[in-house]
Amino acid sequence: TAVLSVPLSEVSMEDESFAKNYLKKFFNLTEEEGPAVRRGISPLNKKLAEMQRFFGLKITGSLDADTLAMMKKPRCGVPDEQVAR
Amino acid sequence: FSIFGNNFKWQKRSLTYRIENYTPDMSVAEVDYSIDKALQVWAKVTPLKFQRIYSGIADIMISFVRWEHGDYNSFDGPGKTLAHAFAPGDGLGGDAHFDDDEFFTFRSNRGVVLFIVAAHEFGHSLGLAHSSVPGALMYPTYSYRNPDTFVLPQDDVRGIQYLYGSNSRKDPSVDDPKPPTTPDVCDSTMVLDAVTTHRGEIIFFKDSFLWRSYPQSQTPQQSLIRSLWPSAPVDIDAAYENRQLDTVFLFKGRKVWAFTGNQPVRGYPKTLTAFGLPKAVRKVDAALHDVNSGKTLFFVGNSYFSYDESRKTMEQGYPRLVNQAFTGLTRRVTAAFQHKGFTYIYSGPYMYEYDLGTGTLHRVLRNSYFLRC
Repeated sequence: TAVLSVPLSEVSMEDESFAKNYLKKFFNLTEEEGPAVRRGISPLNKKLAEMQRFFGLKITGSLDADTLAMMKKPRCGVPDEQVAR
Repeated sequence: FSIFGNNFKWQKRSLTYRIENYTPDMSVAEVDYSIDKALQVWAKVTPLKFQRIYSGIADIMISFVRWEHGDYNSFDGPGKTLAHAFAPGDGLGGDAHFDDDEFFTFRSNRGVVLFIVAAHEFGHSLGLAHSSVPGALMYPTYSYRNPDTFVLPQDDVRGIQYLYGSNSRKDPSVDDPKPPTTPDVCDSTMVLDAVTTHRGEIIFFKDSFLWRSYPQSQTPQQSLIRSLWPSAPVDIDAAYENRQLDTVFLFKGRKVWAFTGNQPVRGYPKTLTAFGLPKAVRKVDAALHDVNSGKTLFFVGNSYFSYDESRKTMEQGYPRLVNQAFTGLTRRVTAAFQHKGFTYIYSGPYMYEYDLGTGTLHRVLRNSYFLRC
């Protein structure tokens, strides 16, 4: 058998910045510091998972193609997470 | 459904609204009609009533604005955010703002239909937050719906009646159309409309919904057919993928739509005769593209046709009886697709696994076998 490594699609800086703004606006992503972040559970990953759960997407906690496609759909400007109101 | 909070609802039942300005995309009459119709969506199922005023402060102030417009909630140019509204309350409470960098339409899907966007925003004006149920009006993303046939989905009816109760004024003798519900894909009695492969995924169709299942996914991803293919029909009859053409064909009645990726193929929809089917055939029940032979089988009632994709002609000697070629298949075929060399034929709530080359029946499975319920 031959093991081939499949290159993961790179997420552009532009996409990442778009995703961060999206999560700030609709899922109350805040810039957090502290142990949780140091342990690698970044707020971004957490909020991505939260957004994926809300939209019924595969919960990966990472910015995959389906998640980015959902973020780019035309939508309502009211946040999806109530705290932001 | 979800709400902003128990005290984010109107205490009165008669609310006022005022249209402060207009979008140049539509006539004044079209905007007036769309806004009124959008409010009636909610009035119809609750004790709420809406009265239009032309000056002063209304409960729901409606305006078309761009970018920064005074509420610290800037719009963002064409696309992305279409509109927003505020939960019930004084001042900005209840107000709805529409991003005039969008192209609003009265009913065409060349832009975004104002009625649909407005009905969603007025849900917020009345106290509903976003729903995570695909197909609900309060689902956050926009998808085209025909305003002439729109019926408020069940999830939204439950939400607004949780806040305000039902419409006591309703005449019980008048039968309203039943609110559409989002089908439960794991309902073992559900009969799918169609199944097809699509670039390595398997797509299941039911009513206006589809579920996309791909090898790495735990649960299939549900969405509206029209959020993937805006110009596609709903309640389809059949679907199949021609991998060589990288095209998915959707069948409904005598028409056939074609999509490559999520783009419609020019020249479609075509009629069934373009696929070699006789004029007398008014619909197909299922379609199956055989990767090995390059033939596509069209199931119609208890018989099936075989279409040669490369020569674009119907094969001689068809139609044939289904139960002659497929042992054990006695009822109407409802969907069919091929996966990893096996052919799967749905009939009622069951799915039959065949070796198409020999016609051998391997297993009889439940409809939900691939849906990881």
